[in-house]
Amino acid sequence: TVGAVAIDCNGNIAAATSTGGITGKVSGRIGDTPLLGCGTYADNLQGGVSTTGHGETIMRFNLAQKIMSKIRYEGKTAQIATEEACKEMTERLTGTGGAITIDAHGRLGIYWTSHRMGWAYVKNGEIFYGIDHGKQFKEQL
Amino acid sequence: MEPILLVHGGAGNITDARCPGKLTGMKQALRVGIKHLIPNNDLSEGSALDAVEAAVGVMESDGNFNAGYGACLNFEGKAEVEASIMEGSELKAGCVTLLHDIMHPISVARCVMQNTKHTFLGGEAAQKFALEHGFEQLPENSLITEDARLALEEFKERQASGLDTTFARTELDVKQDSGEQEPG
Repeated sequence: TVGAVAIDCNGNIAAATSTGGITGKVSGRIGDTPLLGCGTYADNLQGGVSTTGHGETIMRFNLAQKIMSKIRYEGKTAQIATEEACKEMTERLTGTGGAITIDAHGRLGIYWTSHRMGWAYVKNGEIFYGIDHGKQFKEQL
Repeated sequence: MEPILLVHGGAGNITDARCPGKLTGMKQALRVGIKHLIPNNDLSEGSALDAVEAAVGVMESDGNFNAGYGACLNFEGKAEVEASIMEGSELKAGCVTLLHDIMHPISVARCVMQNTKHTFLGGEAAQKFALEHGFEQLPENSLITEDARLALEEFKERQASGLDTTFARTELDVKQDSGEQEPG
């Protein structure tokens, strides 16, 4: 799965997600990726989210919407909301996954309960990226 | 507000061998996408929607990712792809699923958002919609990479030997288990 979230200089937020699903899936199987509130969500008042991981788990948990709700109703930052929602999902449903989030203030959230998740962002002319927990790299755009 | 573009390239048991390609691909996606976020350049006035579509499009074209070219295969050895896109000013969105042999499902999703009164198209109707709106129908199995073929072979071998095939079961009523594969 791949995804992107962006906020422009006018505060407009957009999110996009695309996937091939999982190897060996039944023909006709649909995952979380095309489902709003599960794989993708964007609202200028709250933020934008794209998710990745075990689709059946993410769609049953409504991961993107859970993250948005934590921002909207609990006042959490994008990072705290993303981390809490991913952990709660895996604790409740076992399946793993991750998400990237930008809230309406331009704060970022990046977290995953899977072994690895590739992520990267560009801000102020620098690229920050990583794939393992606790390891972040930086280079010029 | 400072424009920001954030991407992911999938989660799961990503092997060490696949890490460099994913990292390179994500950085390339940022470099292409960020151009659409910078105001007053030749490409746009600075659109978050254009940026996310462009960034995802780069990764859809890159066989290092499970989307577009390089997508995981279903049990029949076919690539069925899906995508969604949403913008936050008016909460407009477009979603597609069960497309085949189309390189950029994310652009089809945006086309649904912008050219229909609907939000989500799937299957044969989505395929027909895409072709009617100028998307190229690639030759059959054009999205399939050797890595994806090998992954399906390994999946079937593991299934035949009774080993854990994680979440990728062919039975629709399988119980939840705890493994993971790369990437969902």
